[in-house]
Amino acid sequence: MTRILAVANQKGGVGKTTTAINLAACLAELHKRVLLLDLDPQANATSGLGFERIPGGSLYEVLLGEKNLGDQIKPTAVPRLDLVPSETDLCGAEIEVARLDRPLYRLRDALRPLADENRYHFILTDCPPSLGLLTMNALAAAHALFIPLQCEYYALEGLSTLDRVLADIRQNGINPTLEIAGIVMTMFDGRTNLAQQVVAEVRRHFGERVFETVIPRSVRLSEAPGFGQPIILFDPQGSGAQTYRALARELLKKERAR
Amino acid sequence: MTRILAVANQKGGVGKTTTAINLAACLAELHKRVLLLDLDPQANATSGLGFERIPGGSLYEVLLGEKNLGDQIKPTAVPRLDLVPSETDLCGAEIEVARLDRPLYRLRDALRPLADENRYHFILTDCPPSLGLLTMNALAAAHALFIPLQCEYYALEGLSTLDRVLADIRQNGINPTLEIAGIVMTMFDGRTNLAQQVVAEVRRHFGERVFETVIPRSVRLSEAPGFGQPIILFDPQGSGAQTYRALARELLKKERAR
Ligand SMILES: Nc1ncnc2c1ncn2[C@@H]1O[C@H](COP(=O)(O)OP(=O)(O)OP(=O)(O)O)[C@@H](O)[C@H]1O
Ligand SMILES: Nc1ncnc2c1ncn2[C@@H]1O[C@H](COP(=O)(O)OP(=O)(O)OP(=O)(O)O)[C@@H](O)[C@H]1O
Ligand SMILES: [Mg+2]
Ligand SMILES: [Mg+2]
Repeated sequence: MTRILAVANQKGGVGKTTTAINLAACLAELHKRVLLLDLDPQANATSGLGFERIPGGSLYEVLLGEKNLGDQIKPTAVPRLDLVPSETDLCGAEIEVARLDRPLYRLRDALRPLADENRYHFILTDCPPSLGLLTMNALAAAHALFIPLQCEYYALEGLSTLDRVLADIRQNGINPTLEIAGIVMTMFDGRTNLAQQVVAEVRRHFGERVFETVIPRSVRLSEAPGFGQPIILFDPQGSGAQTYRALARELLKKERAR
Repeated sequence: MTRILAVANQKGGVGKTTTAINLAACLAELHKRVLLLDLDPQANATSGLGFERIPGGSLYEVLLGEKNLGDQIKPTAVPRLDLVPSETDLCGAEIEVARLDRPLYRLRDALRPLADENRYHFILTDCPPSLGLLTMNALAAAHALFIPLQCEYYALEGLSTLDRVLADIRQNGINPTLEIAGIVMTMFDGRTNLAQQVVAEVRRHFGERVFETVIPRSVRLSEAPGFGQPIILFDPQGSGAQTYRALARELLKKERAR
């Protein structure tokens, strides 16, 4: 059964793309077949995996119902990891999709054949920093929401908004079974009180839903995208690769226990 | 003559809010009268200055033409600095404004009486991390675009998109005289090669338009919002306050030389 995860948080710069790329790569390393969807017009997951934006190659025409999702899939440098890249046109998707029939379910409908084929163990969606129609499509299509959270005050503040939106999506029937796959703390700098306070606060409110694995601030993680590589190729033995591997193992454990 | 600056960058987490709050406070400290508009539904500039979200207190009804901007203005703890706070409803503004007449000029029209009164030397707009209708309203209303840029690869990548959008706004007549007030490098960590490379690259491409002042990574800057204070009140003698003061002085110098 293909498990669809939306990597989302409306707060900007919290590590969504870094987590989507590196979690996907580490799951592939653990012999899972993974598809990463770049749903952000910024196309960071696309360049972070070494791809250029390809006009006509994104989810844009898929959301408009003019192309099949399967035709947009590209293999990456990581075995068992495929990507649907983004493109600039995706910027216009929100306004165009709003005018169509079933605007919230365009991605869900497009993913259905792929999910039924069980071609992938996981499909991950990298979302833009907003709660607009692109992110809402990802939340409507997903089984669970994977929340990267920076160890900072503004990120903590945004979590209550995200929690409310999630409850709303369940209650108003957009996606009644949408769960939280987990919250992963990112860019943790143990030397600052602020980071420790934020982690303690999040664990107090969200308990089990917070991954044990905490991603440290590591300059290698921010250098890797410049070389178009996930961290397991760019710096395979470093702390970034080790902690994202631990995160992937912890996710698989949680999924088995479901 | 009131100078209107949009603090914008579609890349998330680059320091837009931190720069909008602290530059505004430092300009007020230099005896300029400043109004800060929180145009981001996340309302970070609102909480960063110690305010709660106030239902009905934001730019939401102003953009819909149902309220005057002047009625939403609140004084802050900093003399000569006023704020128009954000609220959750602002989330829905983009879809609603899209249906109205002159969707791109709602903010510009609302600001005109205030700008004509010359009540403020500067009006700064904190924008959300996207190029949707809220940010476009800010760009259509502004005299100049103030771009905070994190010293990271993805942020650098996003700059070319922003530059293209700016050229587009000028050429297609939305705002033919929109300039770049400047690019300020943020969260600079001199110990990493990446930060130095990004700064060098940006200076090479954008030359004079990049401020000399570089904002260092400083934990005090990320702690201040938790206390609802700008850095000049939270840690007045620290590196964060000193560099934002230098940025304010450099901006005033550039403005005088215009
Ligand atoms: N653990 C980490 N250590 C150091 N740098 C990191 C880490 N995680 C992410 N970064 C860097 O921080 C910046 C923000 O991360 P990223 O772009 O992944 O966030 P995002 O949530 O996807 O941003 P956006 O909201 O714009 O989509 C990037 O420049 C990235 O390289
Ligand atoms: N110079 C700095 N040193 C350390 N931390 C900083 C600095 N500038 C900003 N921060 C912190 O980095 C995070 C991102 O900054 P901020 O929220 O201002 O960016 P933004 O561009 O407004 O984000 P968004 O795209 O979500 O609106 C915040 O938690 C902030 O406190
Ligand atoms: Mg991203
Ligand atoms: Mg902000």
